Amino acid sequence: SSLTQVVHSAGRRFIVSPVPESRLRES
Amino acid sequence: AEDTGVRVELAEEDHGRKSTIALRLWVEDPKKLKGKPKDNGAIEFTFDLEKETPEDVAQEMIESGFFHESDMKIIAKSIRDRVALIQWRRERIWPVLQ
Repeated sequence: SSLTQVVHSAGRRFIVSPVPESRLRES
Repeated sequence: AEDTGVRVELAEEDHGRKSTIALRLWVEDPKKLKGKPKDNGAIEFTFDLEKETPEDVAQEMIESGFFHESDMKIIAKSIRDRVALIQWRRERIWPVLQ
């Protein structure tokens, strides 16, 4: 899986996934 | 809302019933940040509209290494703008539930 999970010491979960190309702004 | 270069969107449909919502945040324009973001991913997290503040989440993202501390304000503002929009929509669409 390409998901990464980071749990902060306060307990909040951050789940990181790739941003689809279509959602990234072209520079 | 001002273009902060950081995009925050709902990660699930909002039915206006729960105080906790799932949000997804990603960097659209890294040039608007002072520090370099950790990677190019979308960060999904939950946010309690009644108990938490955007500054709380921004601080935790910085402590978790996603962003440099100099970008605290821009991250908090991006979350605050989206949360304000969600609350405005809730009051407009589901006023009875409020």
